[in-house]
Amino acid sequence: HTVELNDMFGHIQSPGYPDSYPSDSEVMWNITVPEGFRIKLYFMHFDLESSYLCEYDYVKVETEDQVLANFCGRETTDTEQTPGQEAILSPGSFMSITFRSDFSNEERYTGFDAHYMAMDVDECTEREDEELSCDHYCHNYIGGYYCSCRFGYLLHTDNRTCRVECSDNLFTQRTGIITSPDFPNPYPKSSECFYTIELEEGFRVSLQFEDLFDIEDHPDVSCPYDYIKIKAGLKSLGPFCGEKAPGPINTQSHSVQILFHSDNSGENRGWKLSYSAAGNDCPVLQPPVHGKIEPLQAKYSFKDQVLISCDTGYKVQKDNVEMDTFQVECLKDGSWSNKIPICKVADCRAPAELEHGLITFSTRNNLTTYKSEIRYSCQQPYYKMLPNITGIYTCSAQGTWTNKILGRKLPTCLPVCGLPKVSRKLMAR
Amino acid sequence: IFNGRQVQKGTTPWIAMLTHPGGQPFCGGSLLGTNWIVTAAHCLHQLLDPENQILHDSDLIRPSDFKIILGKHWRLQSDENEQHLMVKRIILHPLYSPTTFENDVGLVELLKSPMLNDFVMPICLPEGPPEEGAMVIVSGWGKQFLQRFPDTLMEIEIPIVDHRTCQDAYAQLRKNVTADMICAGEKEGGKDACAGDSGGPMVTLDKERGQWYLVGTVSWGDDCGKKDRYGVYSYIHHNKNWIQMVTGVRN
Repeated sequence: HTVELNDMFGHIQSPGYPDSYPSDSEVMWNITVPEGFRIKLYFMHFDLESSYLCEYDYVKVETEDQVLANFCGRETTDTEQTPGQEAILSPGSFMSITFRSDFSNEERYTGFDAHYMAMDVDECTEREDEELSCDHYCHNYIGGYYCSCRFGYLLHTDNRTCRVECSDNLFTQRTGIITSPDFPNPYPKSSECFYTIELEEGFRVSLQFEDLFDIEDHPDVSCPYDYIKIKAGLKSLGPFCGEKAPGPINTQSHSVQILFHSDNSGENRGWKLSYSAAGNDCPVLQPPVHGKIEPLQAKYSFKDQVLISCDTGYKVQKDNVEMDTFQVECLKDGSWSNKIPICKVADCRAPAELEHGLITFSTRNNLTTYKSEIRYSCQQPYYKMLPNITGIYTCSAQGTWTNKILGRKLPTCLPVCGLPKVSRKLMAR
Repeated sequence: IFNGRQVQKGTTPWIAMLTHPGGQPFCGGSLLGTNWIVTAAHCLHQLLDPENQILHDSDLIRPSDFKIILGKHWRLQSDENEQHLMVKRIILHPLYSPTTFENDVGLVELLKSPMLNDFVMPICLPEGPPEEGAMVIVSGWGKQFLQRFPDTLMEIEIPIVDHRTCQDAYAQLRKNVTADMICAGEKEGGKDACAGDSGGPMVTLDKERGQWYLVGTVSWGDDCGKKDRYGVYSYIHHNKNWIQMVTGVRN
């Protein structure tokens, strides 16, 4: 005879309770409560025939796959159990109670009176197996629980593990460091991380794993859980996992994609790599006469830039244009973007006219090159120089006529006032 | 110029002659910097109706109605060093009153700069008020005694008169001598500027700097050379800021 019970609480009794129970009877109670609950059974009264290992009359409490208790008698002995004040808890949301009496009873036994209630299961404190527990935070509530994640993580579709958004990592520098998220702490689960190294065509990227390398693996199958895959141009590399990092990788490509996949389990600390890019080499350069190259290196390669500048008093001349510096770049094909220009002595050229003024050169052949000198003066006695300077200008290294006080600015010639050349007699009083 | 003497060539290189197109001089002036002539405001407009002394733009003379001659010595004869310059614009002092001759100062901008030489040179602006009792020189081609015009530039050397004295002298005639005016002459009269000298320079020597500067411009008076009737001039130091604001000229 089976009784199905689905309420959140209730009570059961032996047949005829509180009168003695009949012999040769069997009753089974199946109690089912909602998921997220377990069942607590406790006896208010227990009086059964005792027998060795309760082979005669008994009350057996069990779940689908285990016997939780087997009671009989009126008090606990080394071979018989009575519930006493103890409650019996089911691990899950199902409990079956079987009452059985055999065909004879030596005396009158009043049987039992038991109660049961559904009790919330606190999954957050009880879940042991990794498969089921929350990855970061667990929140229990009556009848269930849910998981949440630390800042910066997203709850995965399994509602349990926490993944990160890491699909847009773009590296455009010629060198760089790439690591798994949170490295060297364990990397997040359930994540798909994409790292792209995108450099200008002409560069060749090399990868070098560093420090520790700890990606969940499997002794027999190649990287079934977590893995790194690398795509460089038409080449594909990996998957890589385990604790032995791959050797240096020269991708021969300027564009590299790295995929890092993690599943929803494992506590591995991840990986770190450095990358660098090199291009074709360009010929070594010689500085121009009266000039220098910066930076001066034994070797130059694609994208390297050098600045050509001249000694003081000289100017870079390129295609008849004068400038202070000139930049050349090592191109993809290993040639320089421009020929090295020459350094020509700075030439201030003809000085600007000064209204109502005169210019005298300090050299007979009216030199205008670096360090040459001229002198401005005003048409005396009718004009005077303002400010009152020597009027001496020197051709500077920048190729401009420069005065110690005014710099590149010219003075002005102002008319002299109130000074007639023909003076008159002293004023009479 | 009443009771004056002939100017020695080259001693007054700043003097300018304002002439009508036909060559008739009608006022004097002084070269400031290289582009400006300072003269009397009353030289720069037509004669007004005595009954209606309000100045309109239409009363102003047009820049094309006159020209400036620098380096001039003879009144009518041409000089070998004279330079004829056209006028770009004229500017009267904003507070000029044609009835009281207050702020009787005007500026003429030249179309082109003259060439400076021994006979053409600007006058300095004053650095401060003239000394008490300073002697000043007034020059011009204006009328002499008996209303005759001179052949050459004439000048007088007269003392600056105390402002109160001058005010008293003209109070009897109900004429007001204001702070923008300065007087000069002898009490007994004699040496004086006269018609045709208007706008011309009154200068004196700054002994420290050794430079001549403009003290005033010939403005008005009661007749010419009369006793107790000092010549009244537009006081340049009083209006120096305005002049420098308009012309930008610095000594």
